[in-house]
Amino acid sequence: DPDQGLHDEL
Amino acid sequence: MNVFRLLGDISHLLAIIILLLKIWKTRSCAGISGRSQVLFAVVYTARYLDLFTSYISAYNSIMKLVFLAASYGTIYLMFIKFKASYDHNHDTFRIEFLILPCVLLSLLINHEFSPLEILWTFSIYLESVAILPQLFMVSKTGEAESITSHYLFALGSYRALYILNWIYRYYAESHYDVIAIVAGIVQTVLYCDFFYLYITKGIYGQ
Repeated sequence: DPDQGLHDEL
Repeated sequence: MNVFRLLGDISHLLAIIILLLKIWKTRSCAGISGRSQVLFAVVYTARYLDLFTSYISAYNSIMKLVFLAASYGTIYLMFIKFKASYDHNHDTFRIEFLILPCVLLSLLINHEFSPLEILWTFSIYLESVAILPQLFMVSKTGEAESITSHYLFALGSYRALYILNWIYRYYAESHYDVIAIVAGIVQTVLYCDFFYLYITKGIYGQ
């Protein structure tokens, strides 16, 4: 699962 | 950052600028769905609250502020400054039928049950259907000004480019976000009918 919590996309 | 995401953000920015220019230059918001614009403002507000909690990059923060300012600016132009030109009769899509299911779904399917994450998830789900009132309005009026169809083409292309960005990130960074990807595919699919019309015969002046 990807590293959640930090959404680096707009 | 990759070229697909950069082109996607530029396409998104272009769409918002085209819309603002259309309303400002023609001093009219005829043919534009105010309901969709309200949904977009809700999407950006719910998604960009992390402006205050996490810093990604100057680009990320500046673009978030631009999208927020532009969406509220569009609402101001539509509902206050040029409110006389707002086409109430054709902008009738029941947005509560979009918002409520997105709220429920974001509470059920999310990455983490925390306020910011739920709001982000809600904004992702809502964005995927936020254009429906606008597409519904175009289908009701049976046409769209050419500038409005360019707006829709740029707006639809932005998330299509993001799908390419997600494919790239999956292979290059083994990073993926199922929620964003599924919602992004739904969002892009909703434009397919419009894309077909736009490309085959330019739906304006029908």
